[in-house]
Amino acid sequence: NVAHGLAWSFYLGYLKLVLPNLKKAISSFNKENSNLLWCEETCKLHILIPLSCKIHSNLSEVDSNIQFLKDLPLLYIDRAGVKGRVYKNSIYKIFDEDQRPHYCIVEYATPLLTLYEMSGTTSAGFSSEDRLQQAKLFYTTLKDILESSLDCRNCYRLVVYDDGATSEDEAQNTHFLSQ
Amino acid sequence: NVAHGLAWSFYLGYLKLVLPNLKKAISSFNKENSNLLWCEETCKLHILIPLSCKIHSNLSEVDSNIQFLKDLPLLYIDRAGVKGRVYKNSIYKIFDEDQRPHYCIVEYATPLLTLYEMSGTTSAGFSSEDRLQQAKLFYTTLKDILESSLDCRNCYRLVVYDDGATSEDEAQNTHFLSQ
Ligand SMILES: Nc1nc(=O)c2ncn([C@@H]3O[C@@H]4COP(=O)(O)O[C@H]5[C@@H](O)[C@H](n6cnc7c(N)ncnc76)O[C@@H]5COP(=O)(O)O[C@@H]3[C@@H]4O)c2[nH]1
Repeated sequence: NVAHGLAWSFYLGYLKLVLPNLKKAISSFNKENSNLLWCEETCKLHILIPLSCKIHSNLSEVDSNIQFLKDLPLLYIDRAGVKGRVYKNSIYKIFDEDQRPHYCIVEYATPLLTLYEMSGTTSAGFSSEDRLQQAKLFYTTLKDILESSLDCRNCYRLVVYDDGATSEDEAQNTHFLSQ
Repeated sequence: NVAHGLAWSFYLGYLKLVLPNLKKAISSFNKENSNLLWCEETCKLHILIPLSCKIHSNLSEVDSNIQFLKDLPLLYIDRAGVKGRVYKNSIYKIFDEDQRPHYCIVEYATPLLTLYEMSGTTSAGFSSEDRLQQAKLFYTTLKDILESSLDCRNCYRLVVYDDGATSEDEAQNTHFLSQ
């Protein structure tokens, strides 16, 4: 079960480090950017989980209504021999149907990229049929881990969607603008 | 097999991105630091794999002969929605028995930290007896992946050691100074 290990690694090696620091990063961002991230929903890390595991490197490519705005303040942590390893989160500006802008801290769950790339490499021993099942297992494992983590409460939102059918743009749009 | 997925993720999501860029990063570092990393052996990423999975955040804590020197130039990649994600590698200065300094780009294999932390969390379903077996599986899988990767040839050195018995310092010292 590749997805089980990847979900734990995503939590232990990333979310457990950045989520407890998110509120502080947002409040120092707001001081310098006239309180742009004022609403409760905006102050969470939105983690995109497309069950197809098709992950774009740049969100603004996916949908013209999504534009990169700025980074949150960077987090530096000495980790496994790398001094001052950098953790960075991007803020995006998203336009709704009436062209009103909303702000959102959002990124894909990177381990899905590993699942996608593994299914494309024969020696990894992992087929594209496995991919959907592993993506679902990744989501349910991550959800359980986060629900029992006190450190990360109210700091995240998992946005899972089945983009096999509808176009990526539709999936993105409906999820974001429903905020 | 958790270790199988973690080894593939370490290659696809990290080594495959940073190793092909290493030679370029070293040559630009050498221009500004009077060719400090001149020797062939030094121009590789040394990846520490202690079979105990005991990973220190800061290598200078492990052994007083090892001192952090500087970072290599940073690598920025748009990845999974994070714009300009930062990848950083640290250079250390290591003194041998005769107090002569050697330079080395070295870090621990981050996934071993995940293995260690998972074995300490009951809900991860992973015991500390599994840990040694998974650490060995991680090493052999990673070794096979890297040996068949053209992108990463001659850019790395896996330094595996059984630090269960000897003190960490001895293991560190003997490996480094044998360069
Ligand atoms: N030494 C080191 N320096 C790095 O910059 C680095 N980046 C990744 N890795 C290791 O390679 C593997 C693949 O990385 P991926 O990004 O797919 O998964 C990552 C990713 O999903 C998430 N994550 C970690 N750091 C970040 C980050 N800075 N931004 C976004 N996501 C991150 O959490 C997972 C586990 O991270 P680590 O536990 O640090 O170990 C990773 C992993 O073993 C690194 N290792």
